[in-house]
Amino acid sequence: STVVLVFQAPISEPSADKSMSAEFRFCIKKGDRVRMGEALGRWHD
Amino acid sequence: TTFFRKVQATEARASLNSGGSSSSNSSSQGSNLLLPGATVATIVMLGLLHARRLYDDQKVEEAREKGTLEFRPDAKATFMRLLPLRSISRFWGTLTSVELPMWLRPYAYKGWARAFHSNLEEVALPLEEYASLREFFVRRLKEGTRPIDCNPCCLVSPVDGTVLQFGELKKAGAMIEQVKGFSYSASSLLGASSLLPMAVVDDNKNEDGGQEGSTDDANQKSWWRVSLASPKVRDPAPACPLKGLFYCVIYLRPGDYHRIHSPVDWNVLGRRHFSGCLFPMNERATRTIRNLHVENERIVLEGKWQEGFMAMAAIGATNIGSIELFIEPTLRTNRPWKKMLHPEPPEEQVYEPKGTGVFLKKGDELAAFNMG
Repeated sequence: STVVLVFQAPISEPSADKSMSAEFRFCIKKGDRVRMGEALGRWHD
Repeated sequence: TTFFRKVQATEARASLNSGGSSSSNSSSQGSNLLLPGATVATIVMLGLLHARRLYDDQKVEEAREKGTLEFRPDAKATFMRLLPLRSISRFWGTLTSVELPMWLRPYAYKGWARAFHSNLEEVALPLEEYASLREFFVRRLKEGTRPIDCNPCCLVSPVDGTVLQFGELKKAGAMIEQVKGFSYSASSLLGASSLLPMAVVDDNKNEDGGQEGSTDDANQKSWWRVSLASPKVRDPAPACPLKGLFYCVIYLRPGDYHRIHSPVDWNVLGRRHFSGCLFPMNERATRTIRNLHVENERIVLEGKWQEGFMAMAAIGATNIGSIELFIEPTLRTNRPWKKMLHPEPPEEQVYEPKGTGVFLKKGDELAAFNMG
């Protein structure tokens, strides 16, 4: 069985400091094992 | 070498024991040679098979690197289409629903856990309390074993599983990659009447300055018109996804926790049920069966969250054919096909109150995959 998520997430103009970008970024890699409740992606408010 | 040494030793012994008749000597030599000969032939055959497998694996790896392997016509995939997979799935469900005797339960579930790498320490109840394998399969976990990331600026995984693909939908048609070299459109997965935020690309203008309009008109197309035009892999172009549309595909192995939770706080506005095929969903099937994710039976939940559109597709497989939706307990999946005509239009349900639907908080349990 498989679950597919399709969603809109925040985007922003490219900034110098990418770590503080308001843009949504995945924090996973292909092939990673994830558990329910773990973050798939984050953005900064 | 051992074989030839044995032969030499046998010959030497035969020459020493020259008292026997020549005919009996030759027959005993023949029988002595027969067994080592068969052994050698078996070893040679196994060696050849192993060499061929290594060669095939190498070819597969080379092709995968080039991106040319995926979705070649596969005899196994063709064969799979001929099998009554829905009936097999339903039979499997019946079989696994059989109540096991109390004494057998721990052994059966421990065996299952060993085979599919489940962690029995996380199981909420004592093993004896799960009456059947089907019941054990959709087990709940102990409180606190799956802490929800409380960061308000994060989207959490709705399931335990392996990340197959993820990325941003950018190009025309909003294509989701199944495997390298082949993709399916998001609207094929979610349905033609999806709320997917797409913008119609005006051919007369470039992409940057292009006029963006609603795809409501496109969504008005009937299922029949769309599916008869080019079933499953229809190209919804020239619509392009709006910026900031992402996807993530997570595969659940048989040993994984099989309940689905809410990835964010959101309002589920509606549900769509596609009663498709029930192909297996393992890695090989993903590589060999075209459009696997849009062929298989699935439930699509659509709604809105603070950042816009949100959709979740739960796709069934042969062994895990039915999907139980806790926000709509009356929904039944993996039913026997009433019509042989394929594809059937998806069955839609809009949740009340219209425009608000059902509110779910991040981490709320919303569905489960059942055996058969």
